[in-house]
Amino acid sequence: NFSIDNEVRSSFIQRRLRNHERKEMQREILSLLGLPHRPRSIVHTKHNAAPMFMLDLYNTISTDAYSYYKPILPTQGSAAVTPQDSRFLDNADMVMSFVNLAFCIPLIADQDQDHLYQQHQKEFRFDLSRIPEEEVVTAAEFRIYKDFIQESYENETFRVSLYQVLQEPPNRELLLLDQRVIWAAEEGWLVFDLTATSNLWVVNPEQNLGLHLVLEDSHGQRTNPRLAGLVTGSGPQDKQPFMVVFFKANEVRFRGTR
Amino acid sequence: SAHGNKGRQSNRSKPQRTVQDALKAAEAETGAVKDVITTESKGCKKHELYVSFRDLGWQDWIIAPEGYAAYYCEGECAFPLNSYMNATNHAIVQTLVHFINPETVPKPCCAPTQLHGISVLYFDDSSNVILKKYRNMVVRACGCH
Repeated sequence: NFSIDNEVRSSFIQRRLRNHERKEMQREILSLLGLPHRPRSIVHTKHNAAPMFMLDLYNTISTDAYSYYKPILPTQGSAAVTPQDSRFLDNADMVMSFVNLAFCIPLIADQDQDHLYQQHQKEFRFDLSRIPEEEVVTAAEFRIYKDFIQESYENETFRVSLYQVLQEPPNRELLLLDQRVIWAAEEGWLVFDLTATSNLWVVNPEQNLGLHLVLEDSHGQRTNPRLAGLVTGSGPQDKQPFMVVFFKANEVRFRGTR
Repeated sequence: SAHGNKGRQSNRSKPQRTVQDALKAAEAETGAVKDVITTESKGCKKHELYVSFRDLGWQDWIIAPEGYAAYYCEGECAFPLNSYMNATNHAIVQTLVHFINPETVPKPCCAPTQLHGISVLYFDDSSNVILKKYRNMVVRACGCH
């Protein structure tokens, strides 16, 4: 797995590695990356919204401080990196994107499937439980795509409200995090700040009951987010909602003894 | 100085001369100058070692980069060390002391003097994507320590 330049006179690595040596070498490199093993299930695609956005972040670093790395994949149409993201990135040691788990919750047979589907379209859940202890959240964002909709009037507006779920039904309790007005003709990523909420979820994982999105038309009537062009789960893969969190290590990282 | 306070005080007026004398004697005894000529090409240098994530079969979960040039340092740190621009001041002293007492004092080591970071983008077990900056992963320069 290694190639060395022609000038090298030493011969310690210029031979074919035996199987167990190759495994040892892989373990060493995994250790460098701070991973106990490679991911167990690999069912992901690099063309989902989150990986594409992360690749944009990677390319931002690569063309900046680490200029000897060239961009790898074309990332047109991905969740564009904003100047604010670049600032967060400068200050971060690690960035993580989280997939929306609410859409993956299996439907229960005796419940009304349409109702559940509608419900899941407005609910978003992210598992922040696997964050290493030494990492501190410096910024977090929820990103959702707003598609152009032809059916609406040009100057029609909608109000999008994002809530943190404090208590689940039947005594549902919600905390308003952000609210904004969008035009029907608008197209692109809506970014909501989730820094405070993420910090709370990291410290108290039991309080992570997800996010709830409410869409109202210009008359204050609640409506399906899809009518305003919001991609909430059933849309194209490269426009799926996701969460991104920026971390800073609060102590020097030591590799564990093996 | 290996001679304690008394010796240091007595040599304070011409300390350089004492070291030079010791080196001249060492050269004469060991033929060190001849040795420099033969070891020059084996001097402490940076060599490329490419770690290929592609060849490791990890491209399904490491999104970027495909691999990275890690580099490593190899070569001798031999007298006269100050001809190597990357030798630290202390490495030069270490060489001198090694000359005086080769049995017990080791030579300086050829090691990285400047390191660089890389960033790696990969999937975790839950299909989340992680972008991590790793410090001190790539050797930028080697020198004698």
